[in-house]
Amino acid sequence: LSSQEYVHELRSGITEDKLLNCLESLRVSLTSNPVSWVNNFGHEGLGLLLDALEKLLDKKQQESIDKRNQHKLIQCLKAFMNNKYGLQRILGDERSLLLLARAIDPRQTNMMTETVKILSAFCIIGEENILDKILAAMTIAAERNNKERFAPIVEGLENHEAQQLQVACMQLINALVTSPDDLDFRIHLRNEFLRCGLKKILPELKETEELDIQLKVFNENKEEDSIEL
Amino acid sequence: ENDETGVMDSLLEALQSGAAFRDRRK
Repeated sequence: LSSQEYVHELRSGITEDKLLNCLESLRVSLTSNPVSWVNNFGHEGLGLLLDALEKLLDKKQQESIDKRNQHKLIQCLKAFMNNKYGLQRILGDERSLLLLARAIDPRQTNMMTETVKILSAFCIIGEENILDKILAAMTIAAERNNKERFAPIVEGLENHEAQQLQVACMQLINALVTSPDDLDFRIHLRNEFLRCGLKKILPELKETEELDIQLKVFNENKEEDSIEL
Repeated sequence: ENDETGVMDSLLEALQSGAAFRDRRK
């Protein structure tokens, strides 16, 4: 399909099964076509992908197909932003960050793993005010669920059945906590995570070899901030 | 044009290896 045909498909309100096929095919196209193709799709396509994700996130009773479509939409967004144009389009769209923050759902392990990785990447690109925007999005998303804003991240870390999710969550914690230039703010964010349950589970996380690198980063930065303080 | 692709992949690699955090402290 051409980029415009995908736009047409997404706009036409196709059934859930057809949407899943369309999104899988779109993900491959976004990955394998030149940036000019992604650019052409993005003019209208990004808005349509975000509309579809928002519609699914708003759905109260989610069927299995809805969850699969939701995950596939996150994969499409990830493929869309694997170039400078796509990344800037996503970062320039306020809705993107909020919808990604809402997709941090510990019940959907694979989707959460990819979402959390995307948000971690945003933290380190050096975009102005990006940390404030991510924190604001996470706060709004958590308020919708009456949870503390970092609770889903800590919950993801507690899932010993999903080590990739644990690694991704620890990466996001490191990306958030090391972002501020201001020492007090770094300490504030770290303490907020520790109070939210991280302190309690840190000893058991040491048993997981896959977490070695991220735990080392966490502890080294904590120590350096203590010295600076 | 291809130089512009792989942006997200590079960021994710840097995060996973811990290199992203070493670079930041410097």
